[in-house]
Amino acid sequence: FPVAPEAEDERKTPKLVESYLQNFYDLQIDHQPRLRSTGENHLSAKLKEMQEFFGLQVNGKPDLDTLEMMQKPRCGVPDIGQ
Amino acid sequence: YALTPGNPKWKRNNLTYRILNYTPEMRRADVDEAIQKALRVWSNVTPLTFQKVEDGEADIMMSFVYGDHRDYSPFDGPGGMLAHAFQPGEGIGGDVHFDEDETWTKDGTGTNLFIVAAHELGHSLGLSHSNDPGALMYPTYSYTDPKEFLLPQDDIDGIQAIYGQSDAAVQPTGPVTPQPCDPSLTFDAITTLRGETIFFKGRYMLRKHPSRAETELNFISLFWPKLPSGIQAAYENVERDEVLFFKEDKYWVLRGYDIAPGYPKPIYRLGFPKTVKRVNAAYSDETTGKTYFFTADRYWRYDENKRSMDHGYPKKIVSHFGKIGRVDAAFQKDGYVYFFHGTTQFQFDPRAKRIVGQMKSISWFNC
Repeated sequence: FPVAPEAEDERKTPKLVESYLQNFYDLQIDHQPRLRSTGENHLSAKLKEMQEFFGLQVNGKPDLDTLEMMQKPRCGVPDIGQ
Repeated sequence: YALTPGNPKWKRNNLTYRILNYTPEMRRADVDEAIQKALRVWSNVTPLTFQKVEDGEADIMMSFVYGDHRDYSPFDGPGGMLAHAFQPGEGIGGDVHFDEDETWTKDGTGTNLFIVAAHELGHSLGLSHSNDPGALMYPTYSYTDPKEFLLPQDDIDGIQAIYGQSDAAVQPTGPVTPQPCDPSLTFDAITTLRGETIFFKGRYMLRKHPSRAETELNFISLFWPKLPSGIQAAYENVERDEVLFFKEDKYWVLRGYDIAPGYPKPIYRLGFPKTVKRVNAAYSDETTGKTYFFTADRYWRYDENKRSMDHGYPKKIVSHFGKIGRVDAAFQKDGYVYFFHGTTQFQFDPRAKRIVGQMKSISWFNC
């Protein structure tokens, strides 16, 4: 019951985040090495999309609230159109 | 609400469904009942009808399946994804798959089949996920007692945008998710809880922590599955670290953060006569150990130390609390008592025995 701290969680949970965004936000994982970054990180953009949908703080980071939402049981249908 | 991209819909209003197999965790009759009730959620508010078939191809085929079940959307074992459904269309269109790795139940002890089926059928009919946290079509699962379930207005608006209204003379309406900054917001009950303030509205609680700017909206059932929705009064006894919740002629005790065993109990155990059917509001004065209960235009005083009602009550609320006639909700904080009636809030000073302020009911939410 106690409220979660507002500080961002720096724990590494890439697997959960990636699989969640792949399943429900059409995240395409590109494992090809790149010479330089082209614009905004795709994963961060998808995180922002998810955070906006759920009314969370939109920061593109897997903070505690975002991770908590990702761990809730849910419908398997993506939140965005495919 | 959101419609499925491309706005797919069934061309006929009379649809068929078939349950291909049954989960072994529930009685077949309970599965049938859960599915029928889930279908009624949608047929009650639209011209749609659903007929069960036992053989052949139905518009909506429902099945309980494990893991990879050959539709390119594998399930993931217990938890996580619970079910999925396909948008209206031929073949797999409209079909609903339930993850057999979940513990399906007819109540709240596992994953409630009715709630999940009702959500998935929304997809089968052409609805996408809603970002209204109170909507049935919100993507995450939260338990609501099926007996208390009412289709939220957001979902009614969504499905009627596709299929139109039902043929019923009186159109059903549904609950709206409370918005903390809605100036028309009223409250069922309010209490403090270990420094926080909890506002109850329908099946929701708005949680205001003194050190956090934003207000958290949750289902009551998320924290206290045994509590019903529509709590009518609540108060904190700081001395005993307890909160009492009231609905109709019953009350529950929260010790720490958990509902104490043995509840609900009848309010008559507190000393109310049988003529009192419900409590509208309550607060406890921690300095005097007296708890005030408000019912209609009267109030009762309870002695927390003697654990009995004081003599000479009930009295008229206006006789002690100034112009306050009726109370929806009340709580005490920092020496003042806050009374809520509709969208108005009165700040009462119990030492001076007079009203010292009048605000909008939503003044606590930093709007």
